[in-house]
Amino acid sequence: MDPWGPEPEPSPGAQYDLSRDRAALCLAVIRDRPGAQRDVEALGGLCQTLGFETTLRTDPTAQAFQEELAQFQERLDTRKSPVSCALVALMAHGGPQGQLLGADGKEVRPEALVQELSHCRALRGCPKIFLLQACRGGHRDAGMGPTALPWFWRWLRAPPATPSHADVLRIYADAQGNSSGGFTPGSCDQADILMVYAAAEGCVAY
Amino acid sequence: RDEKGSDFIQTLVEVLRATPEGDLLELLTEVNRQVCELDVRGPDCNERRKACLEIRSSLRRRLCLQ
Repeated sequence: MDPWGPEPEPSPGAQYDLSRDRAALCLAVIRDRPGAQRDVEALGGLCQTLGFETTLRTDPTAQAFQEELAQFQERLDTRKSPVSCALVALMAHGGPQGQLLGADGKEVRPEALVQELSHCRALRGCPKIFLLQACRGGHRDAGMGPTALPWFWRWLRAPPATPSHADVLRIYADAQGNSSGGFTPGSCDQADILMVYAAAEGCVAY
Repeated sequence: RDEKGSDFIQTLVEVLRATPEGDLLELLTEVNRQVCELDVRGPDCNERRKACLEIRSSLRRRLCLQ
């Protein structure tokens, strides 16, 4: 398949073709984060097992978070062999509004980092996985009283205890593809992104 | 997160290593189930707390990493 050519519209039930190269970027603040090194090692080992070429940078500053993402995108766009999947792991302390805190204590918005990669031509139509291990605020879920509980905790207490797939997922529709603006479904920058936060919005990640 | 690493990353790695051929969204649901079952204690409190992942997807196809 020509990586720069028109992207075929996915058929229902289709699966991403991951037969080409895979690339991963792991940016982890490990300073003053006990156990973070264990996460880096575990995730690095998994990426290797799954065939990802992994770039690791520890203790990036807030600016370095953005620079590393930009360089990662540039490398993907200029490499000879196309990639079929990208994984980005961002691990740091989090600010009260969901910011990531670099090793210098300065803030960077994770959404800005995601945007950086959503414009990557080499990844057009390819899955882009983001793992965010960071606090998203200071709320600690104590799970009190079923009527006053956050929605996710009510799931846990109500039988059956397992939240359904549909409950957990917040599906962001392909707005461009659903609009009547004349775009093809494959032209949306926001498609093919999977973001996994370690905590719900506003909450502490453990 | 404690000296063994974070609940999210460690559970994720464990689940994906056990079933790498599975649909990633389904595997993440399983990761979330396991994380939600954990009782955690923050560094500055003795009360048990809960955590829950948030998964956002605009994937258009099944995603299987192996």
